[in-house]
Amino acid sequence: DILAQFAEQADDLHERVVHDHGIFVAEFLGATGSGKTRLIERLIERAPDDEEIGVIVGDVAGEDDATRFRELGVSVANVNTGKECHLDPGLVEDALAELDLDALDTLYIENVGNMVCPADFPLGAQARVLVVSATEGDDVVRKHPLLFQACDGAVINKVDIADAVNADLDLMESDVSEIAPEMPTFRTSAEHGDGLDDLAGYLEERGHVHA
Amino acid sequence: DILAQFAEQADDLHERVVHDHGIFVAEFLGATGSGKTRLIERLIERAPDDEEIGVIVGDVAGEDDATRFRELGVSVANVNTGKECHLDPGLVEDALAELDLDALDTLYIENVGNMVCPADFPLGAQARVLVVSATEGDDVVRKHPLLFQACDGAVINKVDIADAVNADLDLMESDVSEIAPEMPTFRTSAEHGDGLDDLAGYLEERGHVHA
Ligand SMILES: Nc1nc2c(ncn2[C@@H]2O[C@H](COP(=O)(O)OP(=O)(O)OP(=O)(O)O)[C@@H](O)[C@H]2O)c(=O)[nH]1
Ligand SMILES: Nc1nc2c(ncn2[C@@H]2O[C@H](COP(=O)(O)OP(=O)(O)OP(=O)(O)O)[C@@H](O)[C@H]2O)c(=O)[nH]1
Ligand SMILES: [Mg+2]
Ligand SMILES: [Mg+2]
Ligand SMILES: [Zn+2]
Ligand SMILES: [Zn+2]
Repeated sequence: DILAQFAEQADDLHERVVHDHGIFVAEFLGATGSGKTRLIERLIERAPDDEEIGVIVGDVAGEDDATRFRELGVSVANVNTGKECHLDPGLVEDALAELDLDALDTLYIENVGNMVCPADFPLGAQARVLVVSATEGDDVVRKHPLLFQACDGAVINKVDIADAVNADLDLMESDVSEIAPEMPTFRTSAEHGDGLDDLAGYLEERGHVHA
Repeated sequence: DILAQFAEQADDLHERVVHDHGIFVAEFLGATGSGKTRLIERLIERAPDDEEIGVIVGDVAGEDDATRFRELGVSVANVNTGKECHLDPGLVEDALAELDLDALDTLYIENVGNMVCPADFPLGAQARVLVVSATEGDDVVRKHPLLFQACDGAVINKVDIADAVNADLDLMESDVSEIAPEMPTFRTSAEHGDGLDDLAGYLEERGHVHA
């Protein structure tokens, strides 16, 4: 059973990275172009100077996101997933070899833009943050129940242009609480930096949930 | 070899639907919320009254898109794909059983929102139209080369709000011609009805490519 095997490998990753090395790990996943990279860029920008950050980014092809992260001075491992439609613990394990785990305080993992496949492949993070943008339409939550249920926090990004597609943010938020009652929702504009305080606070909380 | 099996099944579908029944078939695929449904709605609205249209729509869950199409008076087969991250010829075959192929002139197939998995699963259409929206960011084309190469025409939708994410439409278009030199690109605003004439003209052309 390959899902079980991967789940076990994710647990090992978690044990190793979070517990042995004391690194905070957050995974960002969600729709193509929803703003995952922009949000991580924002979190990196506001981090204290002494916080050592690493990023593992998965993309079908190219180095576009990896390049953006490198420009911010953090260590980056780029993973080209090709036909594989999601990161898996094996790819993450290989990517970790490119990072200095003794040096890192924080590790962000950005999954491939995909609202279906990543649900079943946890990567060992302390927080799975699902990012959708208002511009995908306000039905995106109820159209993807399993993925919302598989994640810890939901971000509705690009709220600054929600009106351009008549997206009802309250509806999206109530859809989240209906599908995943325990799941907090954060409204952000990664472009304008809005909503980042609450999101950062939530991640901090997730980091302390088990020490 | 399951891909080969599906490819053969897609050819059979093509033979049956396009050649035996003389139905024009176009598949719309692309990113989550890029505007596939809105574009098909627009094409339905502008069709002559005597054009009998059917739609097969795949979504992870729910009937949201199917309901929208039914409100326009066309026959609809809804396919919930669940954990399957793309429509496949088997699902399309089952869906066809819900439609009256003797009555139809046109069949639109809307795939699940996904920029990775559908590439390898042609469904027997005469035109595979890949829809991305400017709001996903102008790097979306070069980040998904295989999918662009697997499709026939590219649509860059939501051009009315491209500025809101600083999307360079010329760049996107040149990326398409670099990755898939024969592939035409159409700029549309499904919301405002812009660019639909050219898209409809292209589909008409694809319908006559082989009669
Ligand atoms: N207006 C607006 N644009 C945004 C916001 N967040 C991101 N964008 C823009 O949306 C586009 C996509 O943002 P990215 O951060 O690259 O999205 P992503 O989820 O990392 O994309 P992939 O990794 O390719 O799936 C870029 O053009 C961003 O500038 C936002 O809050 N508001
Ligand atoms: N401003 C603007 N909004 C658009 C445009 N096209 C679609 N939208 C909006 O974008 C959202 C998504 O449109 P849909 O047609 O549902 O997109 P889709 O690709 O069918 O979505 P999925 O089937 O869920 O993947 C809706 O809120 C639409 O009203 C456009 O050209 N401009
Ligand atoms: Mg990204
Ligand atoms: Mg749709
Ligand atoms: Zn997949
Ligand atoms: Zn043919």
